[in-house]
Amino acid sequence: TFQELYNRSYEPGTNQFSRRLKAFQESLKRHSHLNSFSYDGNGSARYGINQFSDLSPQEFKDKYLRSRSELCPKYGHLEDRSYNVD
Amino acid sequence: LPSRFDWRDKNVVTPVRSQQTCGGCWAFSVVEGIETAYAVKGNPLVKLSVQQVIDCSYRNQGCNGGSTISALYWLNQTHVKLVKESEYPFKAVTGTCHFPPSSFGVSIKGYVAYDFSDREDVMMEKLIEFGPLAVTVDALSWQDYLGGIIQHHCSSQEANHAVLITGFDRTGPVPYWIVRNSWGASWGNEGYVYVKIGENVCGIADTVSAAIV
Repeated sequence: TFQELYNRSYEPGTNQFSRRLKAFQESLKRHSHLNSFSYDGNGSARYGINQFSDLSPQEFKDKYLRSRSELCPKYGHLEDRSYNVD
Repeated sequence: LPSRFDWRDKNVVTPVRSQQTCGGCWAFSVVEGIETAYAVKGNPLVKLSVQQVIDCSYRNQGCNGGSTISALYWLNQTHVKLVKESEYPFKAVTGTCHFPPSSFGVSIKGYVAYDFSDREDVMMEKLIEFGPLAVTVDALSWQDYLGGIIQHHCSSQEANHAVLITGFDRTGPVPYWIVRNSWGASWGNEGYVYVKIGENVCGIADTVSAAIV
């Protein structure tokens, strides 16, 4: 169902199928853990199967999480005086 | 401050995009912020070229990664005019920087960049004053996100993803930021994710920036 829903075509019996199946099964375990922190009534996040469920966390990080952060000055009341404008 | 505010309600936010397998989230958040800042000034809402920033922002690594602050620094230093997306379309791979002949372009006059951790109240004011805010977050657990308000499972000071805050909502028991992502409209809440306000969840207030158009 996942393959159909997200337009994947992994041939059963191949290495790729095994890898993706393992990543998918790990995702299901992860969802259980993540959802155990959710409480009814306060709008907590829900976690489950989506288009990334056949990726391992490392693969997901390598593909999609490529931003680096930079240190910025802490905001203070006087900061508004120094907009970086010509 | 209003209890709820979202730049989408003013019709100045372009539709959610997909970065596909290109690690150019940093460029998406910056360009999408400029699109809205430009429209807020009374101009038409125009889709600007993310690919132009991916290809040309030399202090970054294109689809291999980059930073919102570096991109804004580059835009501010060079006064490059961002062309329309239709003239410099997204290819999902880093390409050669080029300058299509175009009479239209949007450049920035400056930018602001601050750490608002422990000052998310002020950050809400700045969202209204400047327009959408480009932020970096720890989004590792977002791989599995379906909807609702993120309150756990991520860290501050470990940012790895850039997104754009378009609004906030404080009408319910848990106040939250309304955050635009670049993983397509089928992810999360029609492409958006909600992050709890007030505890610097996922480091959302650590690196906050906005372009001035």
